[in-house]
Amino acid sequence: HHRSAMSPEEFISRIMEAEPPEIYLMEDLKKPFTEASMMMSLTNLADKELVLMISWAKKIPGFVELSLADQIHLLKCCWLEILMLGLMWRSVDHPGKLIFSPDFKLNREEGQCVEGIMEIFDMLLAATSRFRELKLQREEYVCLKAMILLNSNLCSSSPQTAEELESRNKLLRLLDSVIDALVWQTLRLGHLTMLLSHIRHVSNKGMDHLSTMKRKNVVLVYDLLLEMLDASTSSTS
Amino acid sequence: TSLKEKHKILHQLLQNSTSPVDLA
Repeated sequence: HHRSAMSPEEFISRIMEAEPPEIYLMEDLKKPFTEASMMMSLTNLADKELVLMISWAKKIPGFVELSLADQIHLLKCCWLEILMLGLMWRSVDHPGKLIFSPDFKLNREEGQCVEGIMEIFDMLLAATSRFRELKLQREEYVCLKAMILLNSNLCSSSPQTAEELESRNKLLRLLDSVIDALVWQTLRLGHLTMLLSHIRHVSNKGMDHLSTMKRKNVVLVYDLLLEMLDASTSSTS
Repeated sequence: TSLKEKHKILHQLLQNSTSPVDLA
């Protein structure tokens, strides 16, 4: 496959422009939280963010040129990683706190009311402090998000038809563009990409936790979040 | 079609040009 015509600088400015607007929970939070009230706030916010994530993906150069099947598979595989990376970026300057949104900030102790969530909070806080240590830059953050999106389905199925093969080649060229945008600092690129496996790990933990909360009827999951949760858990099982 | 059926909302949003803020 040959390289995309866009320069790394152009590619970065395009994905910077694609960033979704800041989103608010807009609920009057009653504290202390209960298991149900915290899970409801988390899922309400996630559902709003998912809608904006899809329009973000469509603004990533070349994404809409991929086959519809690839667009769907990529998003259903990476949605929680993208949400979590966004959370880490918002929290990077707030040690010990998780900034889900400007009106919904939690510290790890507040997670005590939800069974099994503190371990996930700790993993999120650990990855966030690593980004803080690395002094993660906005350009690097948007590149990592694009990388997670484009890389999320690369190893799960080999193309069968000509259309799938063409879409896969486009995908590989897009990944080249993202790597090109970061390759001038190879050491840093290495450290940043090493964090991707941690993000995937905490995302898998989060997916299992959300499925358990849904199965136990602790929280109602519906609309787009339900569709993405079912899509993701059915493809992994 | 089974892909579209299974991912109805996602498919609609991918095909849709409505501004995301309205949808959110």
